[in-house]
Amino acid sequence: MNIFRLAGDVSHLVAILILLMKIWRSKSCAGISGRSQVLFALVFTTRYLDLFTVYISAYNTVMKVVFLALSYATVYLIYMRFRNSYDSENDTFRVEFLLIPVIGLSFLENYAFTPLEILWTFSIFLESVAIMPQLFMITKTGEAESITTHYLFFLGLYRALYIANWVWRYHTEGFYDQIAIVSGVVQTIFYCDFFYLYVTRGEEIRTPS
Amino acid sequence: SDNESGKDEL
Repeated sequence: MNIFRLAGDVSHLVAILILLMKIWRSKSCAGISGRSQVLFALVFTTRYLDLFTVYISAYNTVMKVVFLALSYATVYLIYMRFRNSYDSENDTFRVEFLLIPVIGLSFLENYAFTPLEILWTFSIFLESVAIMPQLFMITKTGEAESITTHYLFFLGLYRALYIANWVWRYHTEGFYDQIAIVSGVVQTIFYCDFFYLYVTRGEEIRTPS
Repeated sequence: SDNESGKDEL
């Protein structure tokens, strides 16, 4: 554990909590892509199956359970509790265009051809593109509330901090995880355009129409 | 560290 990794995990947790609290307090999920949130729940589910097979640390176990619980709570709020406010007309990104290539790639490129490893690889690849329905929705409607942009900022910051963590680990431990690093860099690149808008235009984002 | 199972990152 190093400071970049810890800051990355905290940033990830903050992002998820910002979104959950926004929906809970406003009793509305307007402007939020339910499809992205289902994909993130799928990411956590397929990645954290090792909760049942290996014990790493109390921190690791607790964080995994928290991420799983919060992601399912978010999906529940969007599709059940506050479904009247769900903007399904603008949440139209075709997720099969993400899922099919990601499933194919995880069978081709993995560390071992076993169910758990393939599912782990699937989760890493899927995470790198899971935000696309949300970014698509913002492009389609041309706007995002400031609280939604804070969510995206912390979510992008999380993977950027993980890159620093990987650089650190490579230099101090000689450790590197090629699949995670390549996917993490791709994932972070998707946020660059957003980061630019966030910094230059301030919180509330309107895309040029 | 090996890459299979027991990954310590989240």
